[in-house]
Amino acid sequence: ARLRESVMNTVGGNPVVVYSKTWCSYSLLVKSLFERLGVEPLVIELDQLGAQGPQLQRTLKRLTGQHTVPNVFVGGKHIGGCTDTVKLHRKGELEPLLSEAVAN
Amino acid sequence: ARLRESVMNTVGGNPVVVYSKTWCSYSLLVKSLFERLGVEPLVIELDQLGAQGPQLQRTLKRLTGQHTVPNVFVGGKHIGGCTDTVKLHRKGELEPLLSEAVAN
Ligand SMILES: N[C@@H](CCC(=O)N[C@@H](CS)C(=O)NCC(=O)O)C(=O)O
Ligand SMILES: N[C@@H](CCC(=O)N[C@@H](CS)C(=O)NCC(=O)O)C(=O)O
Ligand code: FES
Repeated sequence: ARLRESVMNTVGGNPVVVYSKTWCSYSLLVKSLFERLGVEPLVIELDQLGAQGPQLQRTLKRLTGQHTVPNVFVGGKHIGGCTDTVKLHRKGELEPLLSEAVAN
Repeated sequence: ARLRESVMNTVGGNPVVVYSKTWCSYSLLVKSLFERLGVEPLVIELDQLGAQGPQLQRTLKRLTGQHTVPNVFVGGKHIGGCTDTVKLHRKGELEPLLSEAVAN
């Protein structure tokens, strides 16, 4: 419950949040996509949190149904993983979400 | 030296070898690419070998200069990672290598 609350505060209080792993190319792809779009995500590297990493990953699974990384939130809304984020961008739907999230 | 020899025997004795990790999307991409091309690679999942996994990864680094996964060999020749393999395929150079490797 404490971790769950912490996740909700994090994604609610930051326009773009990426739960990531430092060694993961898919996580890197999504982080650099946001960079290219001129947005700086809050990045949480799950492999750098010791025992909390796996706990956080389980909490995210319970919250979003997704147990993989990267796990992406824009404007508090769960976007999905790398593929989902890239797909959204290709449809032209990511940037509007970003503008809105950054404005709020 | 023993692990190094084992790698050389493996890549020398099999047309396509992929050193991989089961949870890694880049490793998955390269494995499914070969599948689409009708080739069944020998896959070594480094995360399923206990302590030998990291040792093997270090041996590959010394042998190929590459410390990441996936680590791909065709016809005994070091191809590279996921991006290298996909690039080679886009240039139309992967399938000729595969035909040659499978023929030998
Ligand atoms: N299609 C998903 C794939 C996500 C995925 O399989 N992520 C892997 C790493 S690339 C993962 O989280 N594996 C389990 C783990 O690392 O705990 C995406 O685009 O994000
Ligand atoms: N550009 C390389 C990226 C390779 C890479 O960064 N691999 C990551 C996993 S996606 C890795 O091996 N990280 C260190 C590790 O898992 O030990 C490729 O296309 O293969
Ligand atoms: S760990 Fe390889 S792409 Fe995520």
